[in-house]
Amino acid sequence: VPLGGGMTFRQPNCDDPETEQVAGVAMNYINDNLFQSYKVILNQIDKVKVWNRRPNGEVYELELDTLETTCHALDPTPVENCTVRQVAEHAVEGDCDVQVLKQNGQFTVLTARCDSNPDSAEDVRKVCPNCPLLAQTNDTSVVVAVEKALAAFNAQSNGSYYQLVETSRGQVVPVPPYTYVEFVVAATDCVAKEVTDPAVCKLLAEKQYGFCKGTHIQRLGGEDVKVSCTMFQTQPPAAGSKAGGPGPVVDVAAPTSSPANPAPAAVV
Amino acid sequence: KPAKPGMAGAAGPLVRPCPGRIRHFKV
Repeated sequence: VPLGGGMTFRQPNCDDPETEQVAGVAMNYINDNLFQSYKVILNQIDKVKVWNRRPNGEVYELELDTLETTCHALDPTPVENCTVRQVAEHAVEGDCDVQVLKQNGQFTVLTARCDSNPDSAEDVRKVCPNCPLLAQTNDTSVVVAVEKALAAFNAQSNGSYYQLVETSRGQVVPVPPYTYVEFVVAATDCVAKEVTDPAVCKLLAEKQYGFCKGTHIQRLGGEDVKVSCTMFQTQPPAAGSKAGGPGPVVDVAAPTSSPANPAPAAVV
Repeated sequence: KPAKPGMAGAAGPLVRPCPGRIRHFKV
């Protein structure tokens, strides 16, 4: 309530360097505090208001449009190096409301709230009539594909047994019929070759996450499963932030990377 | 100064402070 004219705000342009700087601070905060789904990148600044704050400082209120990248939230790759998920892959947009305090030249994110939505089927169809749409992560085909892909990964693991942490996305392709999935796994205290009851396996205190892509083809004569996983550097037990984490490491079971292509992936 | 009916509008680009530019594509 504007008592005595104390509550005043200004509205700089959305593309002002000042506004973009604050949006950048907010985007870093959002990605640093994202532990599931995919990293996001700024697409458009929708609105900005700057409130005077007593006794000093200013509070920026921003509405930001974001787009999903193909880097998982746990992937240590800097978001600047991540690819924006294209419309043909069924892009996902986000709307974020953020409040950032600027005081003595320092920025502090006060609040950040984001909601995300996949692009409409019509928009995807306009760009790519035959591209598969995003399926629900609890879709039966997606669930089966993740289970099969994880089982295939564990069958070839020479170390830990890996548990499913998150099904990140799934697409059911009609022709030729197959299901594509992306999911997150984490190492447990069980040895993959010796596990008899996966239910008793517990995640390691030092979390080691991996991001997997898999396909499952169900045929009359059998099935075909493909999976490849990128294992990330272990995270200390009390890790509350992903900042400062080193890059992905090569799994001991992985083939040696060639010097020309030092891919950090552990691929099975 | 308000324009009178029939008068030409002010020349120059329309200023749209917000929303800002689209960096990738609109969903």
